[in-house]
Amino acid sequence: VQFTKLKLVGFKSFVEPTEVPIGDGLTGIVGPNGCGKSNIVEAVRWVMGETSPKQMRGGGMEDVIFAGTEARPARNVAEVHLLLDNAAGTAPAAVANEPEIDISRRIERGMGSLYRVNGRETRARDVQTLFADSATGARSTAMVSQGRVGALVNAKPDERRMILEEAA
Amino acid sequence: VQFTKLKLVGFKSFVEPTEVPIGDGLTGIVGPNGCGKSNIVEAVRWVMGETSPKQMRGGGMEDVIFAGTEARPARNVAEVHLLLDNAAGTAPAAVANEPEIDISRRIERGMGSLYRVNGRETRARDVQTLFADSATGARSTAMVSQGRVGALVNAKPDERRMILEEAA
Amino acid sequence: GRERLLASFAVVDKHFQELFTRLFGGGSAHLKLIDSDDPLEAGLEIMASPPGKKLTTLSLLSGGEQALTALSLIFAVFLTNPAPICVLDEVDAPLDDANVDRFCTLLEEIAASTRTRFLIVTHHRMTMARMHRLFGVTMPERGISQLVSVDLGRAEELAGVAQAQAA
Amino acid sequence: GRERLLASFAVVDKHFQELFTRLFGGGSAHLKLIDSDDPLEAGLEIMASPPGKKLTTLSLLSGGEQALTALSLIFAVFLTNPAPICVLDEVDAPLDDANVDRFCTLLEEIAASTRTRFLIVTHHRMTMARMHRLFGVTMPERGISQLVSVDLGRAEELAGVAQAQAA
Ligand SMILES: Nc1ncnc2c1ncn2[C@@H]1O[C@H](COP(=O)(O)OP(=O)(O)OP(=O)(O)O)[C@@H](O)[C@H]1O
Ligand SMILES: Nc1ncnc2c1ncn2[C@@H]1O[C@H](COP(=O)(O)OP(=O)(O)OP(=O)(O)O)[C@@H](O)[C@H]1O
Ligand SMILES: [Mg+2]
Ligand SMILES: [Mg+2]
Repeated sequence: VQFTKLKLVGFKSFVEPTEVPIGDGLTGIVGPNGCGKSNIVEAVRWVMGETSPKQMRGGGMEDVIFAGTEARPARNVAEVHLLLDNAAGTAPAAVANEPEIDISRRIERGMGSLYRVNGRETRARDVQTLFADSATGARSTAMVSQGRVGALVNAKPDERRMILEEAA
Repeated sequence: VQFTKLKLVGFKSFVEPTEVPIGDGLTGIVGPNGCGKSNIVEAVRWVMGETSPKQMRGGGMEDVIFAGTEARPARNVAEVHLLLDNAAGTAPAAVANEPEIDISRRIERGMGSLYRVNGRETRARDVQTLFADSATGARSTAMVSQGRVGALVNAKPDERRMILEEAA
Repeated sequence: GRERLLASFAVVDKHFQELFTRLFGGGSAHLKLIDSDDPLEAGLEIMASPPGKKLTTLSLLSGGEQALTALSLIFAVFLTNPAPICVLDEVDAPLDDANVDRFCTLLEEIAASTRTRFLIVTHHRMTMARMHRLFGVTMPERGISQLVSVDLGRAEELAGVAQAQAA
Repeated sequence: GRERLLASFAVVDKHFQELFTRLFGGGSAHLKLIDSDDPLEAGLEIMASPPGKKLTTLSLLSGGEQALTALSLIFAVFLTNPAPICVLDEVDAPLDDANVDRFCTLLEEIAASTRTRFLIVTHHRMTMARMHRLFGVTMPERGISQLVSVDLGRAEELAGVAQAQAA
């Protein structure tokens, strides 16, 4: 599978619909402090099935929903889509025959999260498995949040063993 | 009091006697990764009476003693001096009349630390008090180690109260 | 006891509000004593809103915004009871250039208005350029640190290429 | 179970050794299973010695050295079982220019030899210059993020001065 695009709306500071193309090789994301770069990283982890609000730097999971600014009111819904190209047919069994896969997560205040794969409602666990079977996921070693690069080095030896399981 | 100079020998990667002048205003310290910049910061905290090896990034306090390289043998002693100018006579009572104050700490493998103030052997607690009475010390808010700038913001509210006591 | 702490809270808070607005070029912030009516038991909460943003929980602030907020508080404590020495180890690492510039301007002003001496470890060229003097740390012999006084040109080199020589 | 883990350990360790020496321009490092004879219970220890230095406990390594060691391990796991996407948020912040250069060279090689796509958040001009494409995130309206495609010149501006405009 190839990741091709991230789409967000109402997610943290991205209140307007935003598309982030994910092309071949190296895509750089730049900008001043506080403009929303790490929010993009979190959107990727969130749609992959992250369950801990702390990983989203919030108190509760609803902290990912646009909270408003001095000039704009808060929103009630946040939605993120991750688009995958499966032309090679290498996706896990559940979606093996679909040329394009659209995985989305939507949260509404007071209602919790709803995941969909190509429009079909899906359980969080199945979405997490879909990514795990593609050697990735919200807690993958290859997803390194800001300030966390040293975490592997500072972790205890038994915590580090998990990376071997990921590599297996 | 004015800090005027830091002298180290056998302390971490500073095996040779080294003097760091501490002049008025802003003194910058630069250099490539791993060359010893943070070791200088730790030498200042150490001579002020730091008691936790973890604050020195080591397992035991003897980790501050030069451990050798491929080409040089390890040492058994580390020593740091901090020189203060007390021409204005504002130093705490114990050393109020001395125009220059030389505070030193020396550690020898298997023997622990020895503090001296102007050559006179002094207890760790008295050295710590000397610095605390001069509004500084190893744990002062104004001593910010690498990667720790966010610590105040990430601390719990009751942990932060201590800074008010420091400011009082 | 209590009076001293309350007095110190008021002064630190006043400095913190001012410094936050200066470092962020706008916005507002203040301190709050929470969890207990007794200042000796209470916790210190930080309320911060960068320019144009709503008051937010601290953890939602970005890496750079958290560093600036922390620096505002560090300097607020510092101005309340000035220490003879301040040591900052790469505190400018998460900051973009505009914030590095504001941070350095603040440093220069504090250095000019107090007798405090600063030791500042940095990789940022802009910060290096604002220092009153520069020392380079190198390892001409691997694993052995040496300190040399340098000018800006040499400092920029040291921060960058010295490692390449060791390769 | 055990065989799989042992096999994966051997491959990750081989990659780790190679990558460490490349990122540090020398030195050596390896992984070790400790605390138990059963790989399913054991801990993973990292043994690292930068060029010319003795094998040291990880905590004594400098900020930049720890970041490079961690990156060697991340990429070692990665090369063993390549993920379709890798996201790195300012992992180059603690690195000096020479190490940023080696890090970018390694990224380019991994990107060329696998089908993996990278999203790399950075403030470093050198890293920006090595990207295949660049997106800038700005807040033309305070508190509201917008994404724009940019060239290197514009990217350098964004990383630096955009904040100043907001002031
Ligand atoms: N739910 C939300 N609604 C609106 N804005 C939010 C929300 N959550 C976070 N933010 C805002 O997003 C900003 C942080 O963005 P982010 O952490 O992505 O910045 P960044 O570009 O990574 O900056 P840095 O370079 O400092 O790391 C904060 O200012 C915060 O107020
Ligand atoms: N007791 C010791 N004996 C010899 N060398 C030591 C000792 N303790 C630490 N070191 C060495 O000091 C180096 C770290 O130095 P330091 O942390 O000061 O680097 P730095 O200049 O701050 O680098 P960075 O820019 O990456 O933060 C390590 O490589 C480590 O091996
Ligand atoms: Mg960020
Ligand atoms: Mg350092």
